[in-house]
Amino acid sequence: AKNQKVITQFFKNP
Amino acid sequence: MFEARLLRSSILKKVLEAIKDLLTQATFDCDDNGIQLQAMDNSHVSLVSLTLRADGFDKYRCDRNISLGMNLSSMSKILKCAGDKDTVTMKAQDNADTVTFVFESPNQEKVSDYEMKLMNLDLEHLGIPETEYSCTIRLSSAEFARICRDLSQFGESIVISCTKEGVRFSASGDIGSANIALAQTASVDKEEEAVVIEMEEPVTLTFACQYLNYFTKATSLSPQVQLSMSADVPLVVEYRIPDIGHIRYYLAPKIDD
Repeated sequence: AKNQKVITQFFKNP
Repeated sequence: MFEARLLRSSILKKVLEAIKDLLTQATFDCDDNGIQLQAMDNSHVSLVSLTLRADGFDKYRCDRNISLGMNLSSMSKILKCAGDKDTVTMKAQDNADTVTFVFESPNQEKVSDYEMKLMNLDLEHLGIPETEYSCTIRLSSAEFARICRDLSQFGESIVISCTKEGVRFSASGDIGSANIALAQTASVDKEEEAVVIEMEEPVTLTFACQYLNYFTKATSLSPQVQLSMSADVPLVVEYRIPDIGHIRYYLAPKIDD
């Protein structure tokens, strides 16, 4: 779950 | 009208091989500059970003921006019908619900066309932030694939540790542990076999083997691969596709709960 958080935070909607 | 023609179908075949384990469907966004694909994998752990520049095609025409939602397993079935030396042309009308692939043999004696239904996919608008990385490592893509394959036998994760002396790949599990250290090369005969490290500060991160192995399906697209790492941000694994573009994979590091 934490992995997903890292990736979604990084690619947050522009 | 959208039309993109490649002299060799093998590039498109290899691109598809490089993404189809991660994505079941994807949108190819086409505009004047070329074709872009950006999608999270099915389990939302990695992101695939593909760029094929218009100038890399033998012929490229895109009158209006168009998004082609494709089922990749269907697309893969169609591309298997093309010979490696065949020319491939992708075509779609504006607002079309199908895309057509035309394959032509080198002597033009055989011409095949395959029409595929397009899909309406929910577009996920993602932004890839400009990032300064603490370490970038360039090495032979075949060597990287070999390392990922070899270390996968030992555990589910690979630790990548980069210092200015070199890069170390490690894995451990039930049968024992394995370490592969690559030193930065002083001089090489073949540039693609060099190990080149640029480092601001040392970084150690852990990644899922399974995903690294999926990424290495792009090995045949490029003789070299570049890994970019910083603490707490996704790893970038980049394969430059000669004369036309690149494919980049982003993978979140494993974090201890």
